[in-house]
Amino acid sequence: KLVDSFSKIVKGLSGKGKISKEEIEQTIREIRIALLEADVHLNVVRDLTLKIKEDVEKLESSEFFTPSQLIIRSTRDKILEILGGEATKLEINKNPSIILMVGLQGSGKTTTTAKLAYYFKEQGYNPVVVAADFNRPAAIDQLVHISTTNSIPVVFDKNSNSMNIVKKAVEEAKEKGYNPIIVDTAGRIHVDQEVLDEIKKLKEKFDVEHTILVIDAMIGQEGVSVAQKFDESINLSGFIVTKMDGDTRGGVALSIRYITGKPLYFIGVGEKITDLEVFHPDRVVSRILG
Amino acid sequence: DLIKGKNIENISPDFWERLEEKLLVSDVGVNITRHIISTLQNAVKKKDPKLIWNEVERELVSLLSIPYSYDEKFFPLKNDVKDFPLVVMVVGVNGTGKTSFIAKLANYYKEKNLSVILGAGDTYRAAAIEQLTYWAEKLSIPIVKQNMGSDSAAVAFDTINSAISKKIDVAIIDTAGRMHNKNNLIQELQKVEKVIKKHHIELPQEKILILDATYGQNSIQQTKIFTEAINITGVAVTKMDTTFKAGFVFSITSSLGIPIKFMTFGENIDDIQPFEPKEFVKNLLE
Ligand SMILES: Nc1nc2c(ncn2[C@@H]2O[C@H](COP(=O)(O)OP(=O)(O)OP(=O)(O)O)[C@@H](O)[C@H]2O)c(=O)[nH]1
Ligand SMILES: Nc1nc2c(ncn2[C@@H]2O[C@H](COP(=O)(O)OP(=O)(O)OP(=O)(O)O)[C@@H](O)[C@H]2O)c(=O)[nH]1
Ligand SMILES: [Mg+2]
Ligand SMILES: [Mg+2]
Repeated sequence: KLVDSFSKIVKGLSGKGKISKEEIEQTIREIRIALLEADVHLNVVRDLTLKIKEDVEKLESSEFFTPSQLIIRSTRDKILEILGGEATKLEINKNPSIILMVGLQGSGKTTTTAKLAYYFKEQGYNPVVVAADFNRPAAIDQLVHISTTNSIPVVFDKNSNSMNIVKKAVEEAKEKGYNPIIVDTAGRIHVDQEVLDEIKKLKEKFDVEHTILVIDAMIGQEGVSVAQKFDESINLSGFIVTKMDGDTRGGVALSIRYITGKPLYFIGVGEKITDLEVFHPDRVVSRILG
Repeated sequence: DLIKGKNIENISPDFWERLEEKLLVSDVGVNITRHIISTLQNAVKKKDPKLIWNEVERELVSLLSIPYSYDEKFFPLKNDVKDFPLVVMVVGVNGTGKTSFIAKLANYYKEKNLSVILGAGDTYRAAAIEQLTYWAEKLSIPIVKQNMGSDSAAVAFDTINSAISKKIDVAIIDTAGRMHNKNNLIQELQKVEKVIKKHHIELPQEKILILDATYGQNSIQQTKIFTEAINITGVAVTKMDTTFKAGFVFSITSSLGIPIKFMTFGENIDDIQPFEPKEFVKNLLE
């Protein structure tokens, strides 16, 4: 676990006072391995360890800190900085605000659509969810079930298509005062331009305020490419990382923040409707570093 | 452009760096990557540098080639329990593609003219039963199901009952997705297996763990925990069309000794293949 390996590095260093150039190199190497094993992207690991090394080399002769303390603090600070320091609130400014939920197959979009509606309901809004996945068997049944069980209004029609159902939802929202409109879409791969175009067309036709990429915390090195391709193609507002209740270190959170600079709004921490937490960078640093 | 290493007289140090990078970004993981590089560096010392590329491929293929027994009828799976259907239990963490895999596996056996029955053992998630029922109807094969919230083990037991009485060749049991670090959920899986064993101690013959090809190093921990709990007999890697990498498979085979038996490459019913190490390595190194 990154938590185990990082604390091993820290134990090896703390209280050592001044350390040699070789020890610095060795420590940086161990940090590199720990981050890779946490599924942080290779390019991010490279940039990060380079920056930490520069930090340490500049201040090696400081009388206030030992190189060991600097390495540890520098790593923590850099990761926290990348993750965004503080939580970023998902702001709703339009009325009705349309939020598109997109992502790879099985990442947790349908579940998160309902969770996000529940979150807004608790915040005093009047959300509605839209079943716009016409591809996966029983996808519409799934969203309808979760929504009605939790008294969240849902717009659905098994014989429609994504354009028409969103149109219907917007009309209903204006009529009944729903806000926001959260749209569940079909899982799609980042390397298929044709399916990405479906989202593009929705954004051309409707006034979409937020496009959120739902991404699985367990994703490996491909996570960066997924975030980049989705962002380049359809312009994302930010991310939600799901399944953080597993024991994966979730290095993807760091990678996608570093590469795109876009906010990480929430994390999913379970299958219940209430299992959505606002993303707090400091908590995830601890997870990545211990 | 790693092909540049194919026919060079002297191997540049840059070649090893680039191979290492290629392996790491394919989720092969730090330890296995190191092992592969050092093994190859030793092998290359003794041989003609011109053959290095074949050496790389050969080493990677050998790491993936776990010998396992199968029978022709059910290849790559095996039914060594006479007078019983082949019972396949499908498990894994949430959203990896278990239910979809079952549909593909059912069709795979159907195309071999075998009879198949499905067990809707995910009695927990919204519309899980509806999702599997859709596939049963599409494939015109029987399905055993109860209401959402019913006992998963009971559904599994009933499915095998039906398979036995109707003389069906293959019974495939779906289970709910679960995080491997949730003890109560892992125990539930052990209970399902225990109940299945009431039919015959050697059932289920196959316990297939579904791993998502896009996942990173956590797949190894998943495999460890699921194997400790119910002794996984094989892995199916899904969503290969999303990434083509799935480098963690090297750890699954060489460190954990569990064979990869299937891969799926898309959402169509026929996007399933028995695992072919040479094909996989060729694509990985592309
Ligand atoms: N443990 C856990 N499970 C989750 C979380 N979010 C979603 N899931 C589960 O992950 C599985 C997939 O979730 P879905 O909401 O169906 O995913 P999806 O992205 O809509 O899938 P497709 O529509 O097929 O692309 C389900 O079993 C969910 O219950 C989470 O934060 N933690
Ligand atoms: N592109 C692609 N998508 C796949 C593949 N296999 C499954 N999927 C998709 O992944 C999503 C999740 O598949 P499911 O079969 O519902 O996964 P599951 O493991 O049963 O999910 P839970 O029961 O909720 O844990 C669906 O949208 C599938 O169509 C594959 O090989 N390629
Ligand atoms: Mg969905
Ligand atoms: Mg399922």
